[in-house]
Amino acid sequence: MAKIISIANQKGGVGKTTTAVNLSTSIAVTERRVLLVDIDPQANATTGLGGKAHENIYDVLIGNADIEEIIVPTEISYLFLVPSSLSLVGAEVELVDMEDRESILKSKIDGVRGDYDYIFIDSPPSLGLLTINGLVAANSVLIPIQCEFYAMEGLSRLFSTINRIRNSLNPGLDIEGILFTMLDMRPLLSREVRGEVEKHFKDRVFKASIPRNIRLAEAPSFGKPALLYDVKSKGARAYFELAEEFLSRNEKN
Amino acid sequence: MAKIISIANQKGGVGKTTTAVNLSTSIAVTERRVLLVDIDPQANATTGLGGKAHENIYDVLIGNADIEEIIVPTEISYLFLVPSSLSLVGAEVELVDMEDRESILKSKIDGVRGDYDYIFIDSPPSLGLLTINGLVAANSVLIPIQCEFYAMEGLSRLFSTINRIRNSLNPGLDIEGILFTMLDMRPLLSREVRGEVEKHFKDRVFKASIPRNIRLAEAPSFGKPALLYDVKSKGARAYFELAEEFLSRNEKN
Ligand SMILES: Nc1ncnc2c1ncn2[C@@H]1O[C@H](COP(=O)(O)OP(=O)(O)OP(=O)(O)O)[C@@H](O)[C@H]1O
Ligand SMILES: Nc1ncnc2c1ncn2[C@@H]1O[C@H](COP(=O)(O)OP(=O)(O)OP(=O)(O)O)[C@@H](O)[C@H]1O
Ligand SMILES: [Mg+2]
Ligand SMILES: [Mg+2]
Repeated sequence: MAKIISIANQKGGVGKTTTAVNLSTSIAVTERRVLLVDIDPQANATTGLGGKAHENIYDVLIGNADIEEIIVPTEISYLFLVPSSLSLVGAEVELVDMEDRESILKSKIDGVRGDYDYIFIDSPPSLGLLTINGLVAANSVLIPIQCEFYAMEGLSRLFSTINRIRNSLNPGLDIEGILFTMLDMRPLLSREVRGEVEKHFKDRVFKASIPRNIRLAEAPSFGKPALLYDVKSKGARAYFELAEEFLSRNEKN
Repeated sequence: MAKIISIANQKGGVGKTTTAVNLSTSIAVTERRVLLVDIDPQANATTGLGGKAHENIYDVLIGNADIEEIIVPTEISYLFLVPSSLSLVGAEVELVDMEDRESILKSKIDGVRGDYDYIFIDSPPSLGLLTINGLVAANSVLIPIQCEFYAMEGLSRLFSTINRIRNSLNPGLDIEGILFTMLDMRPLLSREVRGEVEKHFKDRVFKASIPRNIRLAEAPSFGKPALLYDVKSKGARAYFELAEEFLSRNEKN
């Protein structure tokens, strides 16, 4: 039975997609079966893995198709992808009138949980219906954060949304961890924000953090995760360390 | 009659808010009357100018109040603010069933156009109903972009949305310009992306560009634009140069 992890933060540009692509790859290379579900209409995780945005996830959500039919392989043997669709923007409006509109994705994903060890969901930069569907379907949520003021501001709203979902549709929703991304420890602002977050969230902060590293920004233009684009890069190594920490937390028993 | 400029790009974290706050400030210090309307539920532009998120814009959009009643002054004498509201997230769902749902903001803003020289609108990172309301109300759209792959990917979708709006509700919607933000010209990727954008968009790209500068990220934690926080900083100077170029394009007659 796969564990399902939503990667979410409504603040834009904090490294959700970069984390989704590189963490799922780093786990797949250890020969665990991984599925990445891209529910962001921007379809960045889809192109970051060399895939093509396809109408299908839209059809699945509004009920015309099953999720098995739209899963595609990637260049990494144990990693599979549910590609996003540009018409997902319209889906938010259409889902509104559907029954159980917040748990549609959950009912679709449950059908394939048996085929994977881990399922990651990349979310758009919003707390709208698509992100909520991801949080309702998930066992836990991984929160990438930049050490900057605006990114900090949004955290309390993200946590109140998580608590709302925990108290209603998904009582088992856990915090997988808070991940510092694009970390540059030189500016005082970064050190201050990092200190605040560690004080407040204690052991829910991953020990691994991701440095700012240009190879992570270059890799998507080749449709490859950093591990395939430049395995020696600081960025690829940081995500591999994150994968090791993630696996040791989830497979310790 | 004010010119209305929407600042939009569905890609997250490209500097929409930083541009909205610092460009509007740089114009206001030249004693032109400026209004900044924050329609992003994150309310970053509101706090970046030292304001407080307030329920009111929500009441204005669903019809219970007038925009004049919710305009607040800022620390900068000629700059005024329409604060955002956290419940705007819910507004996208409520606006869906309203008549003329895409031009509600326009009808509200038209009432105050006579009081200002320029009105800027900060948008959320999406192409949903809030951003569309901003594009329908605007005379032109200013597009901040980072020189990175994912940011480039979204441009064609942004332009197809702009064209759709131009062909329906707002035939006069113009491109104010494309602005390079967080620009670091060292990586090859940045130079390649910049070259592509300049080749494709030619004179619609601002000559001014904004370098990556930590003072721009620090200023919001003090609720101040960079011009007030550190007027000598590269970031503040770059936005002042942008303001000069913006004004020379708009007031040449
Ligand atoms: N550690 C890093 N070092 C350098 N660049 C990075 C790093 N992580 C992400 N980036 C780049 O920063 C930009 C933002 O990252 P990304 O797109 O992953 O964020 P996101 O949270 O998914 O954005 P959105 O909110 O639009 O979905 C991208 O261009 C990406 O390539
Ligand atoms: N030129 C710059 N140099 C350094 N940091 C910057 C610069 N411009 C913006 N930032 C920082 O980068 C982050 C993203 O910028 P900002 O929040 O303005 O983008 P946005 O497009 O409004 O994001 P969102 O999509 O979430 O609305 C912020 O933390 C901001 O302080
Ligand atoms: Mg993303
Ligand atoms: Mg913003």
